[in-house]
Order: sequence, then structure tokens, then C-alpha cells
Amino acid sequence: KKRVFMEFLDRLNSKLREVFSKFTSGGDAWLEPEDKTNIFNGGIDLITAFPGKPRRSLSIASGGEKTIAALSFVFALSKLNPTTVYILDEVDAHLDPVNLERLASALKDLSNESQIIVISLKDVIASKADKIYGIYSKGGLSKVVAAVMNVEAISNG
Amino acid sequence: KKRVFMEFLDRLNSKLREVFSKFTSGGDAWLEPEDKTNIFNGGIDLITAFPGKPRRSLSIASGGEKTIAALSFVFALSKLNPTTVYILDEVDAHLDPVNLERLASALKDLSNESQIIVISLKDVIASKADKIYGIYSKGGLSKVVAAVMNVEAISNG
Amino acid sequence: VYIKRIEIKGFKSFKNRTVINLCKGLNVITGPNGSGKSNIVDAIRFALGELNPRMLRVERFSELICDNLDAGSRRAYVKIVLDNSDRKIPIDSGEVEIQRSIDEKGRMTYKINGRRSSREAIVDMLSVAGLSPSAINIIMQGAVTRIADLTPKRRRELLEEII
Amino acid sequence: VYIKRIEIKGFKSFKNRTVINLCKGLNVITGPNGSGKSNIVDAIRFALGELNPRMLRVERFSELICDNLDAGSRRAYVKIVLDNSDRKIPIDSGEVEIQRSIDEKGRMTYKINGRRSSREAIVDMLSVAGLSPSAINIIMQGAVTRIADLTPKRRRELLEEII
Ligand SMILES: Nc1ncnc2c1ncn2[C@@H]1O[C@H](COP(=O)(O)OP(=O)(O)OP(=O)(O)O)[C@@H](O)[C@H]1O
Ligand SMILES: Nc1ncnc2c1ncn2[C@@H]1O[C@H](COP(=O)(O)OP(=O)(O)OP(=O)(O)O)[C@@H](O)[C@H]1O
Ligand SMILES: [Mg+2]
Ligand SMILES: [Mg+2]
Repeated sequence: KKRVFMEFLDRLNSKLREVFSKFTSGGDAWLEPEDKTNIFNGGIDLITAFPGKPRRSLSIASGGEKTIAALSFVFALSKLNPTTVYILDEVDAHLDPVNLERLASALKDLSNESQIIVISLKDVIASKADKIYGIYSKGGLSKVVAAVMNVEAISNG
Repeated sequence: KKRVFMEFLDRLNSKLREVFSKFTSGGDAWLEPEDKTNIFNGGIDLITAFPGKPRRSLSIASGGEKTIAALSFVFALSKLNPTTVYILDEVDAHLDPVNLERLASALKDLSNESQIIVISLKDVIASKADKIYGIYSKGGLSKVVAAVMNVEAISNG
Repeated sequence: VYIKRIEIKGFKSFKNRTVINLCKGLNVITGPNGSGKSNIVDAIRFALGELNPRMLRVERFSELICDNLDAGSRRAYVKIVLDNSDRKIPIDSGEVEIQRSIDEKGRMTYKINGRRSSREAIVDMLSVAGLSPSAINIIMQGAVTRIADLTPKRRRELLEEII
Repeated sequence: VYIKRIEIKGFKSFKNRTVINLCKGLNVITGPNGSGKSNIVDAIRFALGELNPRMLRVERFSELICDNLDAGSRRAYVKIVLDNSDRKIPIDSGEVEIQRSIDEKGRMTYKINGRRSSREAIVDMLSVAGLSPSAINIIMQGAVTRIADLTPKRRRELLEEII
């Protein structure tokens, strides 16, 4: 059991380093068991080293940095287990323009393996969509208009 | 004591209605004691009715709607007690373009009475500033550049 | 397995029957504050079998029903049609439709391909496809930084569940 | 009363002495993620007498010291210069300077206009001016919706404190 977990952790770590490094243009991130001799004795830390900065606890990271670390973790997990659906509601709220662009690329990349449903107010994210849904309120009730952006990617929409 | 509180609540309610109605272009909001006969017996509800919608509990309101209600509450309080400093860190994260514009006007208005320090990633907000501070990271350390936007408003910056 | 379409009726701000056809790739939902975007996420979680009404931002499930409905029509349902061409779901049909309904008294019914079923049957079926209302792949508004703030112990438990 | 300038040295990502001159009206701080914007807010709260390190996003006050400093220079201070031309603060000077410092061992010192003082003296003085680290007029990143989510009881207590 311990070996299965260690193997999984190794594979996840290599994906996490890859995703985080790409997201931050050179940063490093990895998962570290608190107790290396017996994993189940302690928890698992998420260590991040943003570019130009030393490794630090995520608890003192900024809102945008935490968002990037959290999404890298989720995306890395998806690369190990790709055939699933992702539903992300305004996860980009605290990202600056550079990080928004990187998130948009990461989502585009992820959407080749998984179905992604993103709620976003950012043009940068909407511009990468295969299909966009505009929700608006009329008389207090929700209405939907949909527009297909990328015709080849749509098989049923 | 009860009379002092009731008077305060009345004055606050008139400011809250004013601020919220302006922020939402026609919405209504007010504070309602849970126990009208003895205020201190219960709490005080914040009731909101967004335009085109009936009065509803704030708990089912959207992220943007809660932000508007919260800021209206804070700004209304400031109108009763104006000579103070406001420090707002990315309170605009979940606002759509229309609400961002309204927040920018509300901040401009509030800044005539109070000093306001806002952290924001939104151009709409920065465009209303009397002074802008750009923070950037060099070698992992923070640096500041400042630019005065509105010369008459600056007496010491 | 992916969601081909969602049908929402009487649920929160979706008073009238609304059909949303999704594509296999990147779907982006946008619109003004308060228009109903997060309500769509609540609808999906509801249909996937969410047990905790607070995860749907209400105190009781009956509060999910559109408050604009007249007496006598106070019912809500959400239908999710899943593409099953890879047969990951152990049902021999290219599409699997799950539906969850609730009425004014809070009574809930579940259906698979139109036939009455149970929440357990739906949850079992969906777990094969990696779809669960409480999985890490559904991130609610404002919740993303909480993943970064997980305690080391919670993080290990989360990973153990995934394996 | 308003903040004329802030001086930060050795505090979080502000290793070297940084002076920020503020204006009386609308000041907007912007910049990339992780650049240090919220650290400025932490610095202000620290100088105003914050008692709970978690409100400054650290477990212990000593973690506020810039981790890039060499041994022997591991100290941090934040100085706030307040405009007092309206004499709201009961000190006969047009400017009032408050400073809070911390060293590696966690020892903290407070100064008013350069003279050693106590946290209590500073907090009393500031409350007259409506400046308190935990007041509703300081809204931290991600915290604004919590004001909308206050329980009715908490909201009444908050209003009672304000009167
Ligand atoms: N039971 C209900 N009946 C009718 N309307 C409801 C019900 N529950 C919630 N609503 C309405 O739905 C709206 C909230 O929708 P939602 O949270 O989906 O908004 P949103 O588009 O995500 O907005 P934001 O961009 O601000 O997050 C609110 O205006 C609320 O009043
Ligand atoms: N004690 C410390 N020594 C040095 N650097 C620190 C210390 N504490 C925090 N930092 C750094 O400060 C940075 C966070 O700064 P801050 O929270 O002010 O960012 P921000 O500009 O508000 O970003 P965002 O827009 O993402 O919210 C982090 O990169 C963190 O590593
Ligand atoms: Mg929403
Ligand atoms: Mg910040």
C-alpha cells in the first residue's frame, strides 16, 4: 500500500513540476511527505518556489500565487487521470494579465484530454473557448445564448 | 441606549438605501432587526432587493451581488462617520464591467471625505486614482514606483 | 465520458425549461453579476447527487426551487445527459441521462434514462466515470485558494482517496 | 487624520527601506501577483497594533521579518506618519509618527514621535482618529463577501461597537 502511494506521489510530482514550471515560467513545486520514513504518519506539504524567490510556505504566498499553486496541483492530478470533467467557477478572479494568459493556455491544453466548463468574466479566457455561453437576466430570470467559436472542436454542440 | 441605537439605525438605513440604489441603479437595501420590539434580543438582517428581483436573503446572492451589498454597507457607515481611512484589498475581484464602473464612481465620491487606499488589478479603478503606485518584484524584493495623476488633489504626495 | 447537455427547470433563477448543449472541449460561461452562472454549477452538482445543501449555497434543498413559481408548480429538476460512447458507464447506451427532482415538500426523486432509481445507484455509476459532486475537479467560486491552504494531513487524505 | 507616508524596512518582501508617500484622496496600488501589494496592507495593520499574527497571514510575528536578511540584520520596522492638522489626535504636532519594530527573538517595540511608548498608548491615540487594525474599514484580500455573510447577531454587535 505504501509502495503504491509512493509511486503515485512520484508520478504526480513529475507532473506537478512540469505544470507549475510552465505556469510560472521557471518556478518549481513539489509534494513532500512530512514523515519520509512512514508517509501515513504525517501529512503531505505542498512546497513552492516561485521564480526569483526561495522555497517558501504557501501560507505566506499571495492570492495570485496560491491560485497558481492550487490550479497546478489540480491540473497535475488530471494529467494522471485525464478522462474527466472539470468545472471551474471564477478561479481566475485574482490573477494578473500575465497569469491570465498562462491560465488560458493551460486550460486550452487540458481541454484536449478533458471536458472543461469554466465560468469567467475575463476576455482572455473566453477567447480560448471552443464554445461560449452568455447568461443574462431578464425579469429576474436567467436566459442563455450560446455561440460556437471553434467549429472543428464541436461534435455535438 | 435603545433609542440611541434606533436613531443610528434609521440614519444608517437612509444612507444604505441611497448608496445601494446608486450602486445598483434602482435596487433597494435595508437593515431590519430580527426582533422589532427589543432590538438587543436578536440580530440585524441585511435585506437586499436587486433591480428586477424580489427581496431575498443575501446568502443565496451571487459573489458579485454580495460584494456590492458588503461595500454599500461599509460606504453607508462611512457617510455617517466620514473622517477616516479606508484600505481595500482587491474587493473588486468578482465584479463585472458595469459594477466595476459603479465601484470606481463610488470610490471617487468617497475619497472627497476620506482617504482611500485601494489595491486593484483593474484599469477602471486605477483610472480614477489621484495617485497610483506600481509595485513590482526585483530579485524577489518589492520595489515601488509612484505616479501622481491628479495634481490638484495632491497636497503632499 | 463528458456532459453533452444540461436541462434545468424551476431551479433557482432558471424558472423556465432551459437546455444547454455543451461541447467536448473548452466551454466558457460568462455574463453579468447575478445572471445565473454559478446557479448552473449548483444545478450540475445537484444532479450529480450533492448531499449537503450548503454546497449549493442554500440551507435546505427546498430553497433550490425558483421562488418565482406559482403555488402548484413549485418543483425543480435538473437533467444531465452524459456521452457514454466509451462505455465507461456500465450501461449499454451511447447516452446516459440522469435526473434529480425536488418538490415543495422536499421530496426528491432520481431517474436514470427515465426510470426511477436511487441516489446510490447514480453515485456508483458516476464514480466509474470520475464524476462526483464533491471531487476536487469542481471548484466553486471563491474556493480555489482553499486548495492551496489545505493542511498537510488533509492533502494526504485527499490523495489517498484519489488512488 | 490621514496617512501621509509609510516607511517599511525588513518587513516581508520589503528588505530595503521603502518610503511610500500617500495622498489625501484616492490612492490605487497595482502590480503583478506576488509583487508585495498585500504586504503593504499587512505593514499598515502591523503598525496600527494588530495583535493576531494570522491577520497578517503569518503564524508568528517573527515570520514578518524578511527572510532574505543576513544573520545580525534580522529586524523589521514599519513607520506610519499621520497628518494631524485637525488635531484629532491629542498631541500638539501637525504630524504624528508611530513606529513598531520586531527583532529575531520576537521582541517588539513601539514608538510615538521617536519616543518609546506602548501598544496601548498607540491604540488609544488611534481610536480617536478612527484607525484600528481590526475595524471594518480595512478589508483584506478575499474578505469582502464575509461582510455580506455576517450573521444577524454579529452584525448587531458590530454596529453596537461603532456607536
Ligand atoms: N430559489 C431561487 N429562486 C429565484 N432566484 C434565485 C433563487 N436562488 C438564487 N436566485 C438568484 O440567482 C442569482 C444568483 O445567481 P448566480 O449565483 O448564478 O450569479 P452569477 O451569475 O454566478 O453571478 P456572479 O458573477 O456575481 O458570481 C441571485 O440574483 C439570486 O437572487
Ligand atoms: N517574510 C518574508 N520574507 C520575504 N518575502 C516574503 C515574506 N513573507 C512573504 N513574502 C513574499 O511576499 C510575496 C507576497 O506578497 P503579497 O501578498 O503582497 O503579493 P500581492 O502583490 O498582494 O499579490 P496578489 O496580486 O497575488 O495578491 C510572496 O511572494 C511571498 O513569498
Ligand atoms: Mg457566480
Ligand atoms: Mg494581494
